Amino acid sequence: PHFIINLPTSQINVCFNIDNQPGSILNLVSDPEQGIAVNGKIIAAKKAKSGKLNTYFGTIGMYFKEQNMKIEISPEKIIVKDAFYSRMMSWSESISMDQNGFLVSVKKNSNVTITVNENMKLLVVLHRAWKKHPVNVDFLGLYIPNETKFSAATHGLIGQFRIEPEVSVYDVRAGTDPEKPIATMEKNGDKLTVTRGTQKEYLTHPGMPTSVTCWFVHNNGKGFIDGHYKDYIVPQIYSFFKR
Amino acid sequence: SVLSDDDESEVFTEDSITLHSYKVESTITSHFVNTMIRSKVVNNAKHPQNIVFDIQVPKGAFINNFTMNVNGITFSGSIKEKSVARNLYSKARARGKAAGLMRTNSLDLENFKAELNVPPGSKVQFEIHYQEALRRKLGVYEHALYIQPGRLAKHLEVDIYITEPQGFGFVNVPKTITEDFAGLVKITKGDKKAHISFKPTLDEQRTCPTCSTTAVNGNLLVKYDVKREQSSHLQVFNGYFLHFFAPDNLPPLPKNILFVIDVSGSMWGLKMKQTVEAMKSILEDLRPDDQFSIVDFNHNIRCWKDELVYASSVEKEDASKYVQRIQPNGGTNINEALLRAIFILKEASNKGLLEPNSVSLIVLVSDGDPTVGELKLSKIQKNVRTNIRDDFSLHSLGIGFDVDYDFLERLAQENHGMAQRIYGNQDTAAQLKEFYNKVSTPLLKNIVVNYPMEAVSDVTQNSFHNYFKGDEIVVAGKLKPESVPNLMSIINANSANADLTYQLIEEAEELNELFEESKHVFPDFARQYWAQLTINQLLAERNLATTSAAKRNITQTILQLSIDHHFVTPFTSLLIESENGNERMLADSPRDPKGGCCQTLVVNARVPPNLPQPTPETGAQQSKTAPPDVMIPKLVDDD
Repeated sequence: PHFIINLPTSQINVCFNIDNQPGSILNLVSDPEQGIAVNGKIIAAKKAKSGKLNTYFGTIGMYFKEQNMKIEISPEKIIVKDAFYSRMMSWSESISMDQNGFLVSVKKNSNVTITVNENMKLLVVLHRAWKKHPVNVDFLGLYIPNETKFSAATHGLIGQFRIEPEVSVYDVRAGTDPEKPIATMEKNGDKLTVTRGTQKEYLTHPGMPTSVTCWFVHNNGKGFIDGHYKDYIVPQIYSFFKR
Repeated sequence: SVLSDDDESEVFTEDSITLHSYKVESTITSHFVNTMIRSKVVNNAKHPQNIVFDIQVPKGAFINNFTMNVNGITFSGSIKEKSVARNLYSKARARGKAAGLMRTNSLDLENFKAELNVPPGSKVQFEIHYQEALRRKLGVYEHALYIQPGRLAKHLEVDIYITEPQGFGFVNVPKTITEDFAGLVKITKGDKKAHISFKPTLDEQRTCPTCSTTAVNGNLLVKYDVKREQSSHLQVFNGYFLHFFAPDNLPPLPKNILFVIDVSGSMWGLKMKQTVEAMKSILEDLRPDDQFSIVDFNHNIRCWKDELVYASSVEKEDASKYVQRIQPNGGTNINEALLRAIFILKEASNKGLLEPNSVSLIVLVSDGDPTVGELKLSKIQKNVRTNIRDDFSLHSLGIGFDVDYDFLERLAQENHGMAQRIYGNQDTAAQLKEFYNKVSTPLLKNIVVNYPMEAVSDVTQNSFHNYFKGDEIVVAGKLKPESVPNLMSIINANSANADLTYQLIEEAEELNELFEESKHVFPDFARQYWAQLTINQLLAERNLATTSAAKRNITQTILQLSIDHHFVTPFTSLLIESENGNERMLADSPRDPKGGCCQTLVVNARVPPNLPQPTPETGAQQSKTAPPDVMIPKLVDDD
């Protein structure tokens, strides 16, 4: 999967890929104070393309400890579980479920929005591939608006950027690919080489990707993310990130 | 639909009447059935003979045409207001130009019989059309055809064409007239279209190789369901829309259920034994978060427990033992029993003992009229209506022949419930259990279906108390001519501890392509489906109307709809007349005053001596109808 981190103060987008084994689960957000965990399970394309096997998020799991709600979203179905009931919703119809300030809203074959008490919003976008496509598979995208209120203790591959890091990019120069200049990125005093690139973003126009220009961090976000990407592997779809 | 002599091969019969062909064709489009039965008969005898066209129509279906052709003279049908039709018919009768037509009730069918005295060498063709909206029950649509040609047919052909825009979940034919014919019933199934056909040769129809009698006599039953990828499906066609809502994958709502069981003397024997069997199984199926109790009544009212209890295994076992100990005797005090049940539910509710999103039901099982306490049925209805709360529902099950099913049905209708007749036989326990299964799993409550006001009109009932698993909510309406090409609907409902909102947008006329490429589609399905739903709802509303003015208004609306959509309803008759209007017949909708027993409604024969032999069931009623001149006006106009 690829990640795009929007840094409003620096006015830049930073992107990186995480390539991990299919079946492994990555922690994306872990807010121990509010009791919120968001994880993504990796799936692979049907086969390698140009020698590379692409990976994606096949399942997104969300756990809201306070409300005792668990949401599991896959390209096949959406399951919402509370202490007493388990509900299955389908991507083939638009439906919303309101339960004590907890709103799960499915937009037919497009996205699921989870709104908690109106100050927290998470969006999962469905990417459907052609069923008989030789390589591509259905996968999911997760969008977390900057306004979503996580606590200061929040971590995870995305959650750690709740507090915007000090980032500057300078010394833009030609790289091996003339289309993609390289530059030096300084993050909280550490320096790394980044490459100019574009990534697809589906939030603005669902179903129609918008190209986002970003500075790409190589080696699974090494130097930009806190620690090593393998630190973010968790055992269960509803697990919290542990340092 | 005219007579043809394309086949001269003979079928030798004792009475020299040849059934030239017998064709049955059902076209099912989006669960709406249009059935045609056509029979061509020749009197080969050298003397006049009575020829009978005798078919069975499922209850709930509306007959919408009947035509005859006698030696080239066509009799065609038209729907008229009852008294208008009767007057025209009377005039014909006065001139001796009226023929016999008979409609009678049996348990779940109506018999339709036309009888003609036919001169030697004459050919007659009968053709009847009826329409029926299939109701989904326990996840299945059932279409039954009653194939009874009565004699060997040179050409016998049964075709059922099904077109379902949602695609089929499954299609099967569990009954094939008799098991011997199973191999002759062919099923062709595609994604959205299916064809079931049955075309036995003359020899295949025979009861034995040398017999001249037919073995073709029984039901052809088709069961199917459509794919349920979406909870609801909107179909827009020819200016009408149909909205089918049947969500699944929802956790069941807890229920509070009161079983009110008639244990009067008349229940003694098989009925009680079967009721106990059913109750044992029903109790077993209660879920731990269900609350229940049992009220059993004869002239006295008894309760297993005075309050609702949770369905733990201990309580269920105790209740089961209680039911098994019941010895039926005494009278029937329905009024007190129902009031007690309502009291128990209200008490539990007032004390806050009912789960917030639970569904409260009373299931009444009775086999007879009240004989003790309040006897006036209207007073019992009023007592129940004034005491019951709007969020409770009352379901009625009438066992056997002596039960006043109309009364039980009214009780259920007035109180958001369903009614069902249970036939008192070896199968009673299974029938009771099947009914319980229908209401045992409530999935949603307070369902409201909305459409943009500017886009639709004449929408049928759009709010419902409960939705049970396996059932289907159907709403229909008209599209306003100036409406946008897309129709949107929003359904709000309460599920277990959550509120749900379903939103659906469907493109108008999306079905055109599917239907254009299908030869066997009933093009008026949406229009007629809407009309049947509306008429049935108006009939139920009419039962509940409190003023005669309101009743009159509803009657007038039903009458107009029946005429516009060509349905025989309780307020219309089908007048069948020859091209010059000289000869007439009349078909009315039979009433169901006492349930199961057969009742002759219109009996008139141009040649009365050869009326069919009365069966043990019909004999008593038929004898009451003689002489026809006296009885007919009273029976026909008894509204």
